[in-house]
Amino acid sequence: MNIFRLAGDMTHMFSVLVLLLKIHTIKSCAGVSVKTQELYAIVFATRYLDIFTSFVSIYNTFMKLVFLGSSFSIVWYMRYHKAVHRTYDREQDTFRHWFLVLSCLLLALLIHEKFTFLEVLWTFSLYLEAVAILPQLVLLQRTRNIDNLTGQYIFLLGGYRGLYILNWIYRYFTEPHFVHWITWITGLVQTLLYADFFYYYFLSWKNNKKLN
Amino acid sequence: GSVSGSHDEL
Repeated sequence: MNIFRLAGDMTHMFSVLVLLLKIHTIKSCAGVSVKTQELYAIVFATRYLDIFTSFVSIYNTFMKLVFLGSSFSIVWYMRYHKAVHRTYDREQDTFRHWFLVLSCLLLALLIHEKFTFLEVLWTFSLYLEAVAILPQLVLLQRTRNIDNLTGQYIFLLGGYRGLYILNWIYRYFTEPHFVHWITWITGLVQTLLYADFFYYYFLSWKNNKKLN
Repeated sequence: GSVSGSHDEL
């Protein structure tokens, strides 16, 4: 564990907690794409399949449960909680995200480190996470202005993988044979997808005006 | 546990 990875995990945890808090307290999911939340639930479900078979540390298991629990409860709130579901913007959240699932699955069957069930699904979860934010970014461009909590959620979510990139650089120089091209490339693509969001988020913060 | 390098991350 290094400071970059810890910062990345904390940033990631705060992003999902900010969203869960927003939905739970003000009973609103305005501006939030349920498709991105469903994709993230699939990402965690397929990445953490080994949660019971290979124990890494208490921290690792605890964080996996946090991410699994939060992503599935966010989807549940947005789909089945009456008050929250009423605030869901079904007309605008129209990204065909199942195509993303299918193409990532095909890609994982083609490009992976080892051809085993767990490894292919783990690789699939990396590909899917890289593009999971797309429905949310598309919804963002359609929604006139977004509330601060949703903006903070996306900012933290985009930032966490950026911190992971620093972690990979650190581990590359401190651990022999630490080379994982698939993880690195998917992490880079994922972070780059947030580039223009970060730009507008920074502008709105600098000019102290609403993000739109 | 026997985790390969990359699977010790979240």
